[in-house]
Amino acid sequence: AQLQQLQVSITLKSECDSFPNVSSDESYSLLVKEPVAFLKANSVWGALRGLETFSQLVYQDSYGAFTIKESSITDSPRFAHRGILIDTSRHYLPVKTILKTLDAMAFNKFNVLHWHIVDDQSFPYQSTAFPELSNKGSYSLSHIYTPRDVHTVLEYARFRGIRVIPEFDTPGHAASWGKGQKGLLTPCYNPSQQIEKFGPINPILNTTYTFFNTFFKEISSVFPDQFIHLGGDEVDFECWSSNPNILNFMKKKGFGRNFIRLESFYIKNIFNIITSLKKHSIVWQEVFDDGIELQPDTVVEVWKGENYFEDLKQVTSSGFAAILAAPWYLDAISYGQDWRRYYMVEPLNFVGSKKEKQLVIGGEACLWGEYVDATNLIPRLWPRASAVGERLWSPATVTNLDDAYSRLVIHRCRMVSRGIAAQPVFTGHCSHEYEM
Amino acid sequence: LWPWPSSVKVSPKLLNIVVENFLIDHGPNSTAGPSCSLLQEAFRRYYNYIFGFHKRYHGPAEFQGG
Repeated sequence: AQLQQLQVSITLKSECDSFPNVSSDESYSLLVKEPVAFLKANSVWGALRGLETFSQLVYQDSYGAFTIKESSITDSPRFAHRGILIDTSRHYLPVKTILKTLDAMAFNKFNVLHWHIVDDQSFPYQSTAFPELSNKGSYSLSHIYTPRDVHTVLEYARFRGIRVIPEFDTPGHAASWGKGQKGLLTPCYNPSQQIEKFGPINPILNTTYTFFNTFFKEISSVFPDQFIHLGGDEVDFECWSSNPNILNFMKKKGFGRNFIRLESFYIKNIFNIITSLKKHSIVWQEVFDDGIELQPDTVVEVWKGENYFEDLKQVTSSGFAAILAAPWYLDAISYGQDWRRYYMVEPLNFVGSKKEKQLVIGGEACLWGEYVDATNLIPRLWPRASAVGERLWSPATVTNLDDAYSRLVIHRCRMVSRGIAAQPVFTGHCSHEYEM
Repeated sequence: LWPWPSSVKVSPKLLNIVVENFLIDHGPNSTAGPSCSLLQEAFRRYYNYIFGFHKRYHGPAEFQGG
């Protein structure tokens, strides 16, 4: 008995020329039967997921012959937001490495690339409106992402059904912005003299918001996704508190010495800019924790590791959508099979109503860049992120670690055979090693 | 399979695949066709993922129908 063909049928609007979005239909059904297999999906996004599953069903024996078992599969993701965060500021990642990461994400059914593109250390994003940002803020002129680079990443991702959500983290984590945009950061004082040190974005100047108006207008046209990640984490108030102009402004506004109110003032202005551009915002959890007024459709990303279920409960009970990142900071490495720890996280394991739990839209495996560059990103990320991938795609009942281990070992070898240098799960070998 | 799908039924019946004759194509009633470059590229990519490794190191398997 032979399988001669796989027929792929899109049943509703194909969305062939669209970009995926948070409500893209990724469901599919796959029937493998002699002589023709049928893959049906409502849109191309489901077809992409089904093609990956079909490719995993084909077995090649040691003589090189290919076989497949008759099977019937219906599938759809448990969470809509299944992301990988990469950090291209602490270390620049060549475009080739980002594309390879997108390949591996498709093998693991991830659908969001959270591109933490700039931060304190470097500003590699080449803005057309403000080219000095990368001219002065990047590590070097070869450590930048040109508009063509960004377009390449966006289209490569789209062909794999992967959304690209850019993060331009402010008011903190913005040291590299100041090198190219004079006056954007707050000058610090010590005690009454201005010193050669800058702090967060200067929230009291109109020029700040004029700049961000133009900048985010560019970002919203370059990056097609409806969401932009605005950051908002780890704001250090020390510099603001040292600056007499800031203190005068706060006095006039009636903020007293409550710097959170100043931060709220800033964030609200940025929110207004994003809303005017018809985009939605994602923020790190501090913006919510600090009681800053959020727009109803703002998504809060929970990253703090201590008590993340309580944080999820707080965010969702306040009616906001949440993304879970806290238990999946893969940059923290250890000896042994730490994938098991990521795998056993149950994202909805908090006290909340059904409606509140539905506000958890998904999660992200995060690989911050302090100790990661193109030499080790792929082996650090894979297959450890694969554990997060199954937790976010598969039904909640799929938790058997032994079964997962035996499948992950094969999956890791399959990734290696497809050119992804995924590190070993434990001991053993890959069948194709002998043939090499 | 990774990640594990929502519902999987697998029969013991084994089908053989002759690489040279196998085709990934659009269904006759599909709303997407050859003009859909996203799917065309996905067909090419997955054909290569499934069989490409084989082509590189094996050449066609000596496999006769029946």
